Amino acid sequence: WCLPLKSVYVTFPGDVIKNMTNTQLADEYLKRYGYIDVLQKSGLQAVVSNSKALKKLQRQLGLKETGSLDQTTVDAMKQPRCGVPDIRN
Amino acid sequence: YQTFTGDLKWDHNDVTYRILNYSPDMDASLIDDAFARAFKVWSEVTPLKFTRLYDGTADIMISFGKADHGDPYPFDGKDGLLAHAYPPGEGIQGDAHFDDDEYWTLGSGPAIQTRYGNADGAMCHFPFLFEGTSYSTCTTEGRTDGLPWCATTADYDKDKKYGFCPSELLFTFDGNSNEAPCVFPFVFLGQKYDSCTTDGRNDGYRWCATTSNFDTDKKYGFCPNRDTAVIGGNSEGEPCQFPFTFLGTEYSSCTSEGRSDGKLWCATTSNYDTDAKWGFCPDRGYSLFLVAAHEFGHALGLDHSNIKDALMYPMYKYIKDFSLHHDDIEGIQYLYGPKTGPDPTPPEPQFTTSSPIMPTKSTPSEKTTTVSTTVHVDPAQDACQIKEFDAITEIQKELHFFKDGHYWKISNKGERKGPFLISEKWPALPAVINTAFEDQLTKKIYFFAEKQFWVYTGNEVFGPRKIEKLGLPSNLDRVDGAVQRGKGKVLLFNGENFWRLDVKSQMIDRGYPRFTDSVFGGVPIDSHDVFLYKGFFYFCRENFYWRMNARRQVDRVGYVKYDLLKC
Repeated sequence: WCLPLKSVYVTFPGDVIKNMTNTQLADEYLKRYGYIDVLQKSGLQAVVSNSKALKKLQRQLGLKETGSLDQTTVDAMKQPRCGVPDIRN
Repeated sequence: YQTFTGDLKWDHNDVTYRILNYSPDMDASLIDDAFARAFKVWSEVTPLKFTRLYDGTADIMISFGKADHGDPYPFDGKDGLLAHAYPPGEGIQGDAHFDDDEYWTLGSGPAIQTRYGNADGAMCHFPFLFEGTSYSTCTTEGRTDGLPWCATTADYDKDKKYGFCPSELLFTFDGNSNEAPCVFPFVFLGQKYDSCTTDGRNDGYRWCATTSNFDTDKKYGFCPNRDTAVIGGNSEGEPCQFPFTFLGTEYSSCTSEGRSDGKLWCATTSNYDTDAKWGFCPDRGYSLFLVAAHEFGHALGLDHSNIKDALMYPMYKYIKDFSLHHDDIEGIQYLYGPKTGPDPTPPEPQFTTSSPIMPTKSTPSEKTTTVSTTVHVDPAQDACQIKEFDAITEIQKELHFFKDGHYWKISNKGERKGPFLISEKWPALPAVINTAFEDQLTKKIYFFAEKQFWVYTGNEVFGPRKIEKLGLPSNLDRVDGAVQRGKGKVLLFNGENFWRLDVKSQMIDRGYPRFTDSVFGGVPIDSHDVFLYKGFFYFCRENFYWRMNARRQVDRVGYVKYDLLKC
């Protein structure tokens, strides 16, 4: 009963939630909910290194303010939630 | 708590709302109730009052939609973003949208309200025992017509209590067919369909024809989701097919294999590898009540809170016994102030047997104030024996039945109370009244008897006055029924005719009377009572009622005694 799980991941047709990387998830989340001003022209990597935005998110969600994309923050981003932005740009 | 920039709020306390469409996940009455309770969360701590409109533009327009549903903020499929709402204002401001790729329940699994059977619309009880087998979903076992059913208690073998579960074979919703069931097969654009389809639509909602040929008859309705239906994926609404083959392995239950997010899914055909048809398995779902209460907070002017236990915290969390957090209360009262005054429904008088004091009729005058006295009434008088009531109307959310100086009340939960003495509560009134209605905006109660009418505001009475003063014809002998139409308009009925009263100006609008059957086709034109109850028009004759929905279609005929009086 200790056979290893086959972890073959399949892309299901019509599956709106794509298998994103944590960085992509964070990028989309920070923009969607107002932590990053969508007009900002910085590149993708800049988002993740933009600890200010992450700190703001962590404060709003009552998480430890590490300013980095730690697992707790990623898990929070995956929770079901309201679509109204947390911060109005 | 936070508010929106500029403290956006409504400039009036009587806020209106309208439900534009429904989700196939729950019965419409459960959805109505969830939204009403979600508004009540806020009205209980502020002076705000919420009135439901059935047409026209309301302050808060509520709708379900999927992905791109017409505003600049598309939804995102199952989970993730559940709903959103706009702060108070004109147009889309104040509106609330719910993602219909979510599985809407009451938060703890499928919320299945039964129809027909012998359980009076009770909810399914899962699991339940039937012929010794335990079922945790609706089943067609024991039937030949393929209609899914469930027990409404834990043990059907013992209690024999059951009802039918939502299915396209039992009814459809919205559309133009009056909840008629699907007809299979039906023809659409020349093609034959044996099941519901999303073809022809781009909003992903499943529909069917309610006759055998949509191309000629154009009759259709939306298919309710069965409790075993999958959510999302590319087969929304279809049931899981067990066993199914995935990557060469056979599965006879839902699995998370092949997914990195651990969500349970199943195939809706026997072979995923060849057909690739799938969807997520029903789970606990999201409580429409809790999500709605949060979104309505936005629609009233509250922004997100960073208090984890607050309702306005942006993340969803199921709470069984919900109550508002003080952060939410402080926020909403910052915008609208606390609830003022005593509860609008005064406590009921206590019955005593010591001294049966008959009420002294106050001398009618234009304006009187009444004082309640304690009287003795024979509680044994049985409303269920009454064949025809003088008047039936909804007052303060309770359906009232008037007869010969007495009245009974049916609470929202269907409990019958009474008899009470009319003269105890409304001493200026005669024993027999013809009709009554409560103005939805001012809460004033109008009573009509013969050629006279009275207006009660709490204990104060204005009248009697002649009905002619309202602009009704002098030869009109009585008003048989009244239906509130919103925006201060009330329809007054007498036999073949009806008039429209403008409550504010207390005058009949121009262009009336009109013929009842020209607008309300299919109902008797000699109804002895007409009233509005839970959004439906009721036309009564003898002990029957004809119920008409908002689209002016008679959707039910039944017994006043059993369906309304709950005998």
